[in-house]
Amino acid sequence: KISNSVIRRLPIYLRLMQLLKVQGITTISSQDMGVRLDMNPAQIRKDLAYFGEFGRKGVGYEVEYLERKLRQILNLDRQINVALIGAGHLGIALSNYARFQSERISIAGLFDADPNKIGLTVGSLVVQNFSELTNMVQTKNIQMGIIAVPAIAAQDVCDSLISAGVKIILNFAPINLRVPKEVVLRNTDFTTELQSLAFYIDE
Amino acid sequence: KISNSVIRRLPIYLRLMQLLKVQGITTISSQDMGVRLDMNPAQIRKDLAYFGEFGRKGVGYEVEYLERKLRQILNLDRQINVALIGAGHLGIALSNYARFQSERISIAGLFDADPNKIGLTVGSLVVQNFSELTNMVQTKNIQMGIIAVPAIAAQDVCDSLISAGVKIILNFAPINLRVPKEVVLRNTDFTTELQSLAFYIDE
Ligand SMILES: NC(=O)c1ccc[n+]([C@@H]2O[C@H](COP(=O)([O-])OP(=O)(O)OC[C@H]3O[C@@H](n4cnc5c(N)ncnc54)[C@H](O)[C@@H]3O)[C@@H](O)[C@H]2O)c1
Ligand SMILES: NC(=O)c1ccc[n+]([C@@H]2O[C@H](COP(=O)([O-])OP(=O)(O)OC[C@H]3O[C@@H](n4cnc5c(N)ncnc54)[C@H](O)[C@@H]3O)[C@@H](O)[C@H]2O)c1
Repeated sequence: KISNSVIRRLPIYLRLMQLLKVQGITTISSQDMGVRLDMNPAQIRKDLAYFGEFGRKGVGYEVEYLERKLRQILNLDRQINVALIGAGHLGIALSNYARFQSERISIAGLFDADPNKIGLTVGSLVVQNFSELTNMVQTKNIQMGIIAVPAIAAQDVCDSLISAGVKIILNFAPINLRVPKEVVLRNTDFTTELQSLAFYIDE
Repeated sequence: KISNSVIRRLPIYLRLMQLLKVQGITTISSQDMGVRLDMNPAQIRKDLAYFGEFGRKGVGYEVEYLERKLRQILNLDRQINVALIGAGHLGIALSNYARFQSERISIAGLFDADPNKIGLTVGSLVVQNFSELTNMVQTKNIQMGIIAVPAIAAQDVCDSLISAGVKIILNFAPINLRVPKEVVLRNTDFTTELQSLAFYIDE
C-alpha cells in the first residue's frame, strides 16, 4: 500500500510537468525537479518509482510522458464530478475558484439546507436543496464530496454523503469526522499553513 | 538550512502533541507517531533531530516537553498578528475561522478596496480601507499577510504588503507572485488536495 504522503505529492509533480511543457522544456532530471520544488531528489525518484520506471539514467524524465502517466495514476484522464455541501462564504469561494482552476475536476452540484440559499445562482450552478443529494449523486455520477458547513452539521452531512454513495470526502469543518474504513477522508486547515509560516518570523 | 517540507510538517507534530495531552498520554514513540499520522517514523525522527535531542531511546518523546519545544521553534509562544487582504467570500470565511482555531495567531486587520465593504463588521473586525495598511502594520505589529483578492489585483497587493514591512505572505490568488529574496511566500490551492484524492476513485 502506497502511503498518503506519496499520493499528496503527485499533483505537485503534475503541476510542474504542465509548467515545463508550457515553457518548452522536454526533459528534466530529479535533481532539477528537487531544486524547483525545494524537495529532496531521492524522495522524488522514490515516489515516482512506486508507479513504474519513468526516468532514464543520465537523461531524467520525459516531461510529456510523465505528465500523461501522472494524469492516469491520479484518474485525471477522465471527468470527475464533485458535490460541494454548504453554499456559505467558503463554499461560494471554493465553487467559483474550482470552475477556473482544474480542467478535469468540476463542482457538479452545490447544496445547502437554508431555504434562503436554495435557488441562488453561483457562477454556472444553482444551489440545490441538500435533500436532493442522493438523486444528484446518481444522475451526475458524483464521486467526491466537499464539506463546507459548520462543525455542528458536519457529521450529519458526512453520513448523508456516504449513504448517497460518495466514498471520498474533503472536509473543511473543524471537527474529527467518524467514517467507515472504506471511505477516504481528508481534512484541511489553512491555519496549519500559517503556523508553519510563523517559523520564519525574525529570520 | 532546513528545507520547507520539514517546517511544514512541524504543525502536524504540534497538533498531535496537543491531542495526546488532552487524552492524558504523556510519552509517545516515533513508531506510534508514524501510525497515527500515516507517516514514516524515520522521517519524524529526522525532522525533530534538526532542532535538538527530544526523544529518549526506548521511551520516545515526552508529549508536554515536545509540545513546548515545537511552540518555541514555530514562534507560537508569542502573539502573532496577521493582515488579511480581501473581505470577499474567501476572506470572510478565513477570518471567521481563524478566530476560533488558533490561539496565538490572530487576524489583526481585514482590508479591502471596495467602498461597499469598508466599514462592514466581520466577527470582531471592521473592514478597513487597504490604504490604511502601512499604518496598521506599524501600530498592530503585523508580521504576516494573507492575500485573498482576485489574481488581477494580487501582485499590487503583494507589493504594498512588502513595502509596508510584511515579509511573510500566504497567497490564495491563482497567480505566481514575484517577491524579493528576503520575503517568504507560500501559495495554497485546495484543488491540489482534490487532485490527490482523485487517486482513490474506484479503489
Ligand atoms: N479548513 C479551513 O481552513 C477553513 C477555512 C474557513 C472556514 N472553514 C470552515 O468551513 C465551514 C464553512 O465556513 P463558512 O465561512 O462558509 O460558513 P457559513 O456559515 O458562511 O456557511 C455555512 C453554510 O452551510 C450551510 N449549512 C449548515 N448546515 C447545513 C446542512 N446540514 N446541510 C447543508 N448545508 C448546511 C449553511 O446554510 C451555510 O450556507 C465552517 O465549518 C468553517 O469553520 C474552514
Ligand atoms: N487557493 C485556493 O484554494 C482558493 C480557493 C478559493 C478562492 N481562491 C482565490 O481567492 C481570491 C478571493 O476569492 P473570493 O471568492 O473571496 O473572491 P471575491 O471576489 O468574493 O473577493 C475578493 C475581494 O477582494 C477585494 N479586492 C479586489 N482588489 C483589491 C485590492 N486591490 N485591494 C484590496 N482588496 C481588493 C474585492 O473588493 C473583494 O472583496 C481569488 O483570487 C480566488 O481565485 C483561492
